[in-house]
Amino acid sequence: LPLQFDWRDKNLVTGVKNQLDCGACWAFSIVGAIESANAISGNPLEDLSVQQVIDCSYLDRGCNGGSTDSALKWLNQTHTKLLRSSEYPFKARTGTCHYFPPTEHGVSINGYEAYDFSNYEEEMMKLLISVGPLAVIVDAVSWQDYLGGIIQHHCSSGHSNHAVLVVGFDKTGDTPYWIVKNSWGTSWGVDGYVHVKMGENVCGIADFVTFPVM
Amino acid sequence: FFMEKWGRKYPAGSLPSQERYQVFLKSLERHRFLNSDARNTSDAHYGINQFSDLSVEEFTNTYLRSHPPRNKDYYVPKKKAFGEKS
Repeated sequence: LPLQFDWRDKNLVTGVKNQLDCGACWAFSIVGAIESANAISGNPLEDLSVQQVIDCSYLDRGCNGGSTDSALKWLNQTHTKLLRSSEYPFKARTGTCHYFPPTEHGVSINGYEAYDFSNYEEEMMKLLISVGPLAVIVDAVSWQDYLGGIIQHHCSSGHSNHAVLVVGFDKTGDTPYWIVKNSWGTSWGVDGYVHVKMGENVCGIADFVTFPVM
Repeated sequence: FFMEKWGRKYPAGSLPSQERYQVFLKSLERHRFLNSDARNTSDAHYGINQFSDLSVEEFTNTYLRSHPPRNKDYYVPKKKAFGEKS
């Protein structure tokens, strides 16, 4: 395994989004994973509609909360095609699900997988390199005040509450860390990203790992 | 400075404004506590950002709205982790 890996280096990660006052981190997380997986499959990298997932994933509660696995389950069961973000733009509130004919351009998934990698973060590294960015659910209470650096304390496994996207890792320094894309805008953290220590399941980053199969 | 940087406007002299200021002061206390564990330069650092005028409860209720699966049965057992497939 390489000491350093980052899907952004290959231009396969879209820009950081801002969920504003809408509690739909779960939708931003899986849409980010699908955007990258779609591009890794050889298609152009493009922003897909988070609002479509917020409005239409009936297993979740829109801006009031949801789960990455139930959103992927909905996408997989219904074969819904995700439209471009420009066609179904983000409004930061839950709305009525808009129907589009199946002939419409869009990105659908062929399945999804879910893993528990607590104590198996080396396996998670392999998976990240093999399939693309991974949607995870973490304990992010202390992230309210994060400015930069590598998170190593003040969060725990077993209290997952926020969905984000792992896009890479860096083991070249004294403290290896995961590179994590958040959805709180670019002015938060390290240009919208956060670094989380690897190897100790810090913030429960390896507890609930999902990704789409294209 | 915070209000200017993050475009906040609180009605001058109103009670909510005072309460909001107390929330901000509590954030500063929290930053001191969070930073007290830093042992080297690579450790995370915490301070004033766009969420500093929110209480922990407000922040949690607004932004931390994802939850793990209620039924974890479908999760692949650890021993069948991806690396072993190949």
